[in-house]
Amino acid sequence: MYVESLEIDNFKSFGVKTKILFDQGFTVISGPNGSGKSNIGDAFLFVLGTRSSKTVRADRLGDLIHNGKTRRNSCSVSIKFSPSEKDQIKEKVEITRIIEGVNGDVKSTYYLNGNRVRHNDIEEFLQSIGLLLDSYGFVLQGDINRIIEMSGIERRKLLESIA
Amino acid sequence: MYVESLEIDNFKSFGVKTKILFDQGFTVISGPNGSGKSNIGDAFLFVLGTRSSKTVRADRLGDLIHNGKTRRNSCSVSIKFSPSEKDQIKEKVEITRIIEGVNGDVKSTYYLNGNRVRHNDIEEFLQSIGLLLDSYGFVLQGDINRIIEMSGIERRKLLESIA
Amino acid sequence: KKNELLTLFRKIRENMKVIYRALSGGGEVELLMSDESDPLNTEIHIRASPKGNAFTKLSALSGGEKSLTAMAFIMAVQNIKPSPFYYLDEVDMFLDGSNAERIGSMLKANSSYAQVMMISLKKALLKYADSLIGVTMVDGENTQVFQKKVGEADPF
Amino acid sequence: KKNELLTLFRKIRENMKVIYRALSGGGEVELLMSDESDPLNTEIHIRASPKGNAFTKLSALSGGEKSLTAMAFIMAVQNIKPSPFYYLDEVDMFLDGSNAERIGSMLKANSSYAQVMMISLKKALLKYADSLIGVTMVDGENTQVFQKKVGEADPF
Ligand SMILES: Nc1ncnc2c1ncn2[C@@H]1O[C@H](COP(=O)(O)OP(=O)(O)OP(=O)(O)O)[C@@H](O)[C@H]1O
Ligand SMILES: Nc1ncnc2c1ncn2[C@@H]1O[C@H](COP(=O)(O)OP(=O)(O)OP(=O)(O)O)[C@@H](O)[C@H]1O
Ligand SMILES: [Mg+2]
Ligand SMILES: [Mg+2]
Repeated sequence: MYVESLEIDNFKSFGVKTKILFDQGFTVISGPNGSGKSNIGDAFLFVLGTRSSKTVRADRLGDLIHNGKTRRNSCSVSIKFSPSEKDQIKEKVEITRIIEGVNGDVKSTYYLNGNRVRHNDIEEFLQSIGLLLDSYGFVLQGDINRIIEMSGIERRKLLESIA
Repeated sequence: MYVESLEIDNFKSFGVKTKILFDQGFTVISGPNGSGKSNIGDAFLFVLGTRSSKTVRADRLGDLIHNGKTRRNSCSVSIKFSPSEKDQIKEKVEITRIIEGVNGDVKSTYYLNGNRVRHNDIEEFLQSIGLLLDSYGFVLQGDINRIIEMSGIERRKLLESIA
Repeated sequence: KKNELLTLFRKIRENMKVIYRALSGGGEVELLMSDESDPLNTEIHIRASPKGNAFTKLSALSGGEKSLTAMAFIMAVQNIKPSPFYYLDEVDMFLDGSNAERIGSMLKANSSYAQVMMISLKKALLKYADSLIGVTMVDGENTQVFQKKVGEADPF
Repeated sequence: KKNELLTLFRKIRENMKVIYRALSGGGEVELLMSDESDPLNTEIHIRASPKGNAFTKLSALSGGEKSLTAMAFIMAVQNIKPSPFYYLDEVDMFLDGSNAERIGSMLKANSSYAQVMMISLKKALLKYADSLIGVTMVDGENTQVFQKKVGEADPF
């Protein structure tokens, strides 16, 4: 499967609903500092179910809701996967994650092809297509530096978590 | 005063004796990865009397001696300062630092205008021209990252050391 | 568990050698365990010889050489646990032009069997891309996105 | 000692505001003490508003925005403890073209009263230089240096 599109609504610096189309092959994303490039990566991690707000550079999940002139109290991201030639299943799959609530408690809701599901169902689907959030499928800004600064013991622990 | 030249002999990747001339104003140093740019910075810190081998990215001072096909057991760096218009003293000043000895014990020797001096004499001269090694006159590769990752307490300690 | 770690370690070590040789234009890299007889308590270190001379500890290499070595480690892990798509955020930041181009051409090669998305500020990388996404912020608050398939008119 | 720290803190805070405004093209920055009544035990934090909207903690800014803020801090310290010469090693690494140019033009301005040496891989910086030093390693072991005053023939 490959990523066909990512729709981001009121998430971080995406105060305007935005749909990004992706092709197979090699896509390069470029633009000035602070324009929102890494926020696209955060949107990927968010919709694919990351539990930790730190991975998406926020103190609380509530901080992910766009903070601008007008403030709504929810945001959502949808990702659409499309089958590639070698896939058995020929259907598209769409995952949506919505968070609602003001600064305090934030509730996360997941949808798989329009049906409400739990976090585990998303995890199961991702495993079925071989997409792991914690191995190096996602190399975040600064990860290179973290690997360089790691001690020998930390590097072994990293390998243990991947094994 | 300004730096007129830096002569590097058998120090780090400078296996061939090299004299670099500097002008007043703005100099940009460029070149491929691993070619020896940061080693020029290390040569500055070395000749100006840094005591810690860590600042010049070495475990022991002995690691600063060029490690190549032929291995000598000493290296030296000389820096020549020249007076600028606004200086009272109109003479040039040259500082040289030599280290000798093999891997174990390494002896450092300092010369000021050809006369053998102690480390304190170098420190006194640098203070007289307002050159401090530990405030941000030298911004080493990676310092920007270190400032970003610092905690609030570390930042206060940094200011205390500068005050 | 002990054997799993040892097997993974050996696979990454082999993969890393091949990838690093291509990324550095002929250099060598070593992934070492301080004590192979006790994998669950050992340390893992990296040494590299970017120009083919003596092996150097990771901490004594230059900024760019370190980041190329780290990239070889990451790509080795990616090879062992393949994913349908990869996302890489400014991994070329410390690299000079020719090292960045080598990363670009390797990612282009990888993109024939997995989808690759890379964030980069370097113009040298754009020529390897199949499609480009331009990101900007005009009103100081909202991100705007422009898309272009390579070969179409330039939206930037 | 307490007063020395407080005085230094206030000077850096003022300097940093001016420098950051120039470096970011109009943004604001704040240097804050968590407890100004007890300077020797306080924490010091940095918040910035690069585009003039709400202040954001340093850790929530983008990579380039953080490094521009850190650079403003460094240059503020340099202003307070001036030195006859400055050495800066790839401080523009996280910056896009226009931010790197602003650093270049500020360093050029500073170089009229102090000698400035900067290591950079970005072509955008070379045009601000009075003289260029090219560094390379042909035999894989020894660094070679080429010098050029701007305006002379190109040795690169
Ligand atoms: N909840 C939010 N609401 C509005 N804006 C936000 C929110 N969270 C983060 N931002 C803004 O998004 C911007 C950062 O975007 P991002 O980190 O994606 O930049 P970038 O394009 O990756 O830049 P760089 O090249 O410097 O890494 C910051 O200016 C930050 O203030
Ligand atoms: N004692 C030594 N003898 C020989 N070579 C050395 C010695 N110490 C360091 N080196 C070599 O010097 C090179 C590093 O140089 P340096 O860090 O100056 O590179 P650089 O030009 O700053 O590169 P980058 O752009 O990646 O930061 C390394 O390849 C390292 O192996
Ligand atoms: Mg970013
Ligand atoms: Mg360097």
